[in-house]
Amino acid sequence: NEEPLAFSQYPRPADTPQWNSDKPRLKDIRIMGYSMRTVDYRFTLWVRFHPNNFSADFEDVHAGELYMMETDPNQDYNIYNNTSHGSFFKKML
Amino acid sequence: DDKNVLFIVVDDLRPVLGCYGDKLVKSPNIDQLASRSIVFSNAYAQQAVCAPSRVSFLTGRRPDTTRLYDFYSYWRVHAGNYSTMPQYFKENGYMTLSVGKVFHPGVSSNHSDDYPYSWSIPPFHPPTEKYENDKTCRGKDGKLHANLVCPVDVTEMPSGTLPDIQSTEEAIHLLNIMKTNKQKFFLAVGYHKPHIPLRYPQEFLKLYPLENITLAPDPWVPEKLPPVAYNPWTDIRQRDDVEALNVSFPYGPLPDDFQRQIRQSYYAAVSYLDTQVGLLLNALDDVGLSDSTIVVFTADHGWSLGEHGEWAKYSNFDVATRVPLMFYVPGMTTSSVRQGERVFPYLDPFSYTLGLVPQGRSKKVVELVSLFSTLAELAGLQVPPVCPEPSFHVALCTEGGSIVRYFNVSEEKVEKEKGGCDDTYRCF
Repeated sequence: NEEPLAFSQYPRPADTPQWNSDKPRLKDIRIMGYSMRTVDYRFTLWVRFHPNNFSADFEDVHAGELYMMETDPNQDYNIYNNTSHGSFFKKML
Repeated sequence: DDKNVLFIVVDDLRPVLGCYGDKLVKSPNIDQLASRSIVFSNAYAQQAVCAPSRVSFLTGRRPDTTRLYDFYSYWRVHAGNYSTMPQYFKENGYMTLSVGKVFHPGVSSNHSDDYPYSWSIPPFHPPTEKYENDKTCRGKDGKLHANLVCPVDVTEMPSGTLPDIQSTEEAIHLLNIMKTNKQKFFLAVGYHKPHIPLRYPQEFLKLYPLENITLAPDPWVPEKLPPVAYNPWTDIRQRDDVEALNVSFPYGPLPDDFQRQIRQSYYAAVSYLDTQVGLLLNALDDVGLSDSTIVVFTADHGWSLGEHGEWAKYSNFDVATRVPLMFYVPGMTTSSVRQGERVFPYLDPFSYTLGLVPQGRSKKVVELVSLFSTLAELAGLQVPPVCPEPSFHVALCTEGGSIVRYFNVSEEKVEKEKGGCDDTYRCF
């Protein structure tokens, strides 16, 4: 009875917002945000992405997000940096 | 037993619907569909932007397999010759028809909505679609602008109508033809609203007086949100009314009053969409096909209404990725319908107030990428196999398992849902 997971992803051209952040063209994508969610949490890793071979480098993590739905249903309080998230990382991989 | 399929997909619709518990919205017709359907509370798109999401759920493949993250490649050329859901139904003897926005137009669907692979006849696009981003919004200065907030007098619009009204008319026309020809069909209807511009018949504003509209509960940019995760809502900044506000980039914010006007118009657009869906489902009753047609209602992704200081979609937040998803399956989600019995009588959002409870609700976390296999199973077709990894060379397979196993059709199920059963299938 593995807990169902939903994955989504979103590309970015850079680590900070810029004019083409919302809709980067493939050739300009440098980071991909991969999200894994259950009814209890959303865990997102923003990792280096290589558009020339469509590969994501999960050893080059640019940022992370972790929201616990029971205490933060609106996903306002990112606790990624103050929790050990290794198990989430492993699960995502 | 050869059920037809009516597949309704809405552009940028987050679950602000009565059947999802929203207290403000007036969406009686979609709520009525929900009262006859299994409703999924936790359904998510694989990428919160039009073309990548649509190609993903129509091919049953994730973005990393379609390799479409923007708008500028066609999967059959760029990734693999993947079958699509409508193509599969077509190859199984269905007449497949596309009305409005089902595939995203342009390169990503080969400038043809993947016709002739996916569809039996050339897809229909409402002629007034081409005015969508024209200066048709009358401003306070009495001039016409290309605004974000755009309530209109429909009689003043080009051809005196709007794209989704034309789509509904064409879909009803096709339903009549299918009925007359006794043709088994897969009809996909793609509605444009509430995608921006928020252009809708101005009378729907009356449903949402501005004094009743609040800001998002969390309109600020979260302190620990990584800058890379933030989307700077560039698309709405390019609309005339937003541009005139001279809002700073990237974090804004928009003026509070304008935020409330956007939220007001989004809700008004949802109620306008609800009337179109209501007219379409009422027509299904009229032609006597409600007892033999599966109806799916969903969206390509959600939309931020000011939460986290964000607008539009383009992020991984739940408000941008969570979508409505419900299935009406005659004889399964409702008891069989008597000949001639009306299942979806049209309900006027200006006068209808009764709350309706979904027939069944599942809290299971599910994905749009499962639509292909789920609809194949519901229609009694062979369910495509699970894709190997990688699957670029495999034409027919899916990366999303069927979610029919989460359907539970008995009243008990609804009770158990309320009783906090976290696994309806097991409880049933």
